[in-house]
Amino acid sequence: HFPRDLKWESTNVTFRILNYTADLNPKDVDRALRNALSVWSKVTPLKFQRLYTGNADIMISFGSKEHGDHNPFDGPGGLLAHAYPPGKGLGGDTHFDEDENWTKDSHGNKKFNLFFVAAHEFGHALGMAHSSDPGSLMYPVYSYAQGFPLSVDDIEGIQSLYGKNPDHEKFKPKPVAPDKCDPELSFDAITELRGETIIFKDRFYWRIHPNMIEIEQTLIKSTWPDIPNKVDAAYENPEKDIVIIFSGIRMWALNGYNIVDGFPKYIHKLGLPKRVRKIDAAVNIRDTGKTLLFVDEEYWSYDEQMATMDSGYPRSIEEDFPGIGDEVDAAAYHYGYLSLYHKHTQFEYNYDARKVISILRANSILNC
Amino acid sequence: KPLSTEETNKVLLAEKYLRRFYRMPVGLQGEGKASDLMHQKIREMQEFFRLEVTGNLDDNTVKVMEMARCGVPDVAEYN
Repeated sequence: HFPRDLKWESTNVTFRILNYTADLNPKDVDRALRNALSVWSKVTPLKFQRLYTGNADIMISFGSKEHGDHNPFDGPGGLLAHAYPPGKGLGGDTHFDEDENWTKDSHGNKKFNLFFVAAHEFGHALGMAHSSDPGSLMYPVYSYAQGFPLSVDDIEGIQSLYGKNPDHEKFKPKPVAPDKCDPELSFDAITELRGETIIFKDRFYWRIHPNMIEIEQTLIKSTWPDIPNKVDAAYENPEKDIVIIFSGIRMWALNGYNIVDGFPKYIHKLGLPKRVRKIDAAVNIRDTGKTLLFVDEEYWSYDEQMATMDSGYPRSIEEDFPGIGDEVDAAAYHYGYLSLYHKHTQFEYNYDARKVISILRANSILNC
Repeated sequence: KPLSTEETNKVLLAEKYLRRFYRMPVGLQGEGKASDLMHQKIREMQEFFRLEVTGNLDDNTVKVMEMARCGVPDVAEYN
C-alpha cells in the first residue's frame, strides 16, 4: 500500500473516460477499462459507476509527454502509464501514454495490452503500491498473461483495504512465484540455450548464465507471449541452433529467443503416436545426435539427423535407466552425464555405464 | 580512465531511473557522496526486484531498468 494506507472512503467509486487512444476502437477501450475495474470489484465490495460529465474519482485519459500533471511520459516504450492513489483532485486519476501502441490482445513487439496496464493502474488508483512479487499484477514491469490477473499477493493487498466481496464466488488467484529454494521444488522442463540453462516451472522460468552469479526468474509470457504458460518439456539441438519447447500436443522452435516461423507444430509430426498427448521431458544426447522423449513410464528416441523416430521404441524407463524410478519430469545432458529430474530429486546418471552416480535435491542447480 | 559511451549511457539511464522511481535527489551532493548515494539507491532497487544486491550497475540490473513499466515509484510516497 501507499504510505498511510490511502483508500476511498466509500465503496462506490466513480470513473470517467476523458478521451480515447487512436490505436483502438472506443468500444474496445471502454470494454478494456470496464474489465480492468471489474478485476478489482470481483474481490472487494467496491462498485464502479461511470460518469460522462463532471468530476469523477478516477479520471481516465490518454496523453503524451507533458500531459498536464507535471509528470511527463517519455515517448514509445519506457513509461506506459501512471495513476495516483486515492485522494481529492488528481487522486485516483489514471493516465496512459498515448505514444504507446495499445492493443486488445497479446501480439506484437512493443505493443501493450490496455486491459492489463489499466488493471495495474487501477490498483494504484484504489490504493495499491508496487509489489515485488514478479507474478503479481502490481509488479511494476509490464508483462502479458492470460486468465484472471490477480495473484494471492494482489488479493490480500486490496482486501486488507476494502474487505472481501460478499456477493461473488471465489476467484482462483494466480499462485505466487515458485521459490527456488523450496526443498519440495520440482521442475517442469530444463533446456540449454546457447550456453545458458533455462528451467521452466509453472508460469515462470529461471535463467542460469555461466558468467552471472545471480539467477533470473521471469514470466514465460514476458519473453514469449505466444508460448503457453505451462511448458512440459524442452531441449536444445545445438547442431541446428534451435530449442524445442513442448506444451501439450504442440511444440515451438526457438532460435535464440525468437520463435521460428512455421511453429507451433503438432508433436505427432515427430513420429509419436496420436495417443501421446504430452511429453514429460526431452533431452538431446549430443554424442549420438539422438533426442530422448520421456512420456509417462516410457521413452522414445528421435534421430535428429534423419528426422525420424528410431525403431524399437517406446522402451521402459525403469528398465533402461535403473535406479531412477519410472517417470521423469525434466532432463539435461552434459559431457556424458544425464541429469534426470523427478519431483524434488535430481539423479546424475552416467549414460554410458547406465548407472546412477549421485542423487541431489532438484534445486541444487539453483544454488540452493 | 574516462567512461566509454556505453557505460556513460548506462549511468545516465540509471540516474534517471533512480531519480524517478527511488527518489534519488537531482544534482551532486558533494564529491564522493553522489556516488555513494547512487550505489545505495541501486541496492534498494536490486532488493526490490530480487536481484543480487551488489550496488553496482550490472547487466541484469540495467536490463530491468530498460524494461517497459508503470510510472509510479516503487518505494516512495507519490507526490
